[in-house]
Amino acid sequence: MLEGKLEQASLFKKVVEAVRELVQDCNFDCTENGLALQAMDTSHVSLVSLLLTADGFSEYRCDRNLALGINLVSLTKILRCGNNEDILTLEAGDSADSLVVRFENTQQDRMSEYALKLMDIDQEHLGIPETEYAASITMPSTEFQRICRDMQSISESITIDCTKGGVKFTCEGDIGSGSVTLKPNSSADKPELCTKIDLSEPVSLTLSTKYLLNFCKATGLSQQVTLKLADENPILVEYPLSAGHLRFYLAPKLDE
Amino acid sequence: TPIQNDLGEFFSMI
Repeated sequence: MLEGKLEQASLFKKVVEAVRELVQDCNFDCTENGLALQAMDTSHVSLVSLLLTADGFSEYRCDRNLALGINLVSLTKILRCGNNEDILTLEAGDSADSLVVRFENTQQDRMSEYALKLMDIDQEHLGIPETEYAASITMPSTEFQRICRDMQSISESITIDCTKGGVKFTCEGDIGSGSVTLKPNSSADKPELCTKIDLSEPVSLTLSTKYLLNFCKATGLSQQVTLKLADENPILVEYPLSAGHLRFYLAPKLDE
Repeated sequence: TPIQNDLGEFFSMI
């Protein structure tokens, strides 16, 4: 039996909104530690890995591990029936064929309840190898979104070059080219606006603009985003949550 | 032009 209560429906709504274009059907793995989701997009180029830990719920109970097969388009329809500020409760029995989604307004005078039919999903699970990343860049998530948006109209690819001096995003297309360079900076009163670079060696990766921009749907979940890069390896784009994380992996574009 | 790789080439199925 799963029972998870979130004080604000907006967190779950935003998470689902952020991944539903990449992933259609997926299993939500429920354990005593929390809710997790791991799924590749249909073209097998990117991977979504979500963790909502139990301590992020105001009430959480999961006696037995459950895999809830969910169609995210359908879940979105149901989540839109609730307001952002509503208290959200997710409930499923051990052999339930549906997930019960309950909304309660803050005045506690309106309760609504919806049931989402569950599916049997035979999902491939990927083992993500331990990677020694050459660079870790933490920057404002809105800045990352802006760069991806701006470069989207110029090129299908963005190259990220990271050195000690800064991180440079470059794009090259039919109409011309562009680049944005960010230098590490710090501001004690506004840490969310800082750019931080941890580097063991310079690294360069070329990545699909379309996918990077898709990851930016998670911008509203966190003020900061961390990009982890290693040569000829998938990039890790991580949005930390107050209790858990939303991670995206994207395979690089490599020269033949 | 660089070629988009499949994620399966980096991560193994379990």
